[in-house]
Amino acid sequence: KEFIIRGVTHDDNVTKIAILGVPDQPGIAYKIFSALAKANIDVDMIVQSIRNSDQNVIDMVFTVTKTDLHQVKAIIDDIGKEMETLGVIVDDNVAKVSAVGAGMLGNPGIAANMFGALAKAGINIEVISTSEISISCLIQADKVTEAVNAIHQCFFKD
Amino acid sequence: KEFIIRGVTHDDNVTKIAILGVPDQPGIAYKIFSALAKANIDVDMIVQSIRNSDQNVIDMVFTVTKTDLHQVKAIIDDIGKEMETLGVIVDDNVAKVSAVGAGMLGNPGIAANMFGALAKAGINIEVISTSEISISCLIQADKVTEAVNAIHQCFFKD
Ligand SMILES: C[C@@H](O)[C@H](N)C(=O)O
Ligand SMILES: C[C@@H](O)[C@H](N)C(=O)O
Repeated sequence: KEFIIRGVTHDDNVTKIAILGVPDQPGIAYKIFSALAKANIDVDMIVQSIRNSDQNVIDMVFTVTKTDLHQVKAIIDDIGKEMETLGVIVDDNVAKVSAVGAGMLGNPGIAANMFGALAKAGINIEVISTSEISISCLIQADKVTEAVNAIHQCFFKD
Repeated sequence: KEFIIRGVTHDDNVTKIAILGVPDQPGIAYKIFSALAKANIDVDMIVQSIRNSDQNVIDMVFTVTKTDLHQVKAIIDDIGKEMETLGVIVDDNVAKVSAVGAGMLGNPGIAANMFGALAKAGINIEVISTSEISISCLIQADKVTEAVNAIHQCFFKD
């Protein structure tokens, strides 16, 4: 299957929020994101990886705009207390960079190439989320231009 | 912005692989996924959330087909030893369910609704990965039909 990478996009109006140690049981994701939806907060990435402890808790990571940060923090602090989580991390020193295309699946080298481009530029990948049409990474905010150039170079050899 | 959810998809030919405690430094994601690409392994989801420890390590989670599992395990076990990771988890008791549409961003309620549908069906969400056009969840394998029906019901009220 032919993979067509259409472009490299970026977004620097991003804040990463991590709720540490939410109960890993049905209803929790709903609770968190319905509270944000109720406040009309746009959520971009949502990333939940695996339970990393013997207790039934898991970290929930998502991104919102820098403008919504204040309001989000208030909502999440409340939820965090109610769920007795291990804490909340707010990191606005991030930017999102994505390789966008079609038919990502069936082309194992695409993600490797994108990660390789960032590695070559010495840029650490902090969060990864993928879909059939995109590979998105959160990186340090001030590296975003470098990152876009590196990935673009890798796929389009300008 | 109008969100159009086009459908609910699922995939039960899925195995979840987690490499626990990989070094969180440039070049690591490249190393893992170029090794898989070299062996022509198709990787579907890649999910990396946040560092969950004071040491500079992080968990890398991805999915491959059940058919590739054997070969993937061999590759990842080698990489794991070389990187001195904390271990590898292989879980083939999972299936993937996705809500697919357009313009996900700008519609905070969509993810909440999907998570709510799963919660109402008592289905635990194990992994989450999103993009502008899709919200994907890994759930227990034998819940996939129930999950698809629940999400479909929620969005299409059949
Ligand atoms: C953590 C959260 O995703 C939980 N497992 C749920 O199903 O809602
Ligand atoms: C863990 C992995 O993503 C690492 N941070 C890298 O940049 O390759």
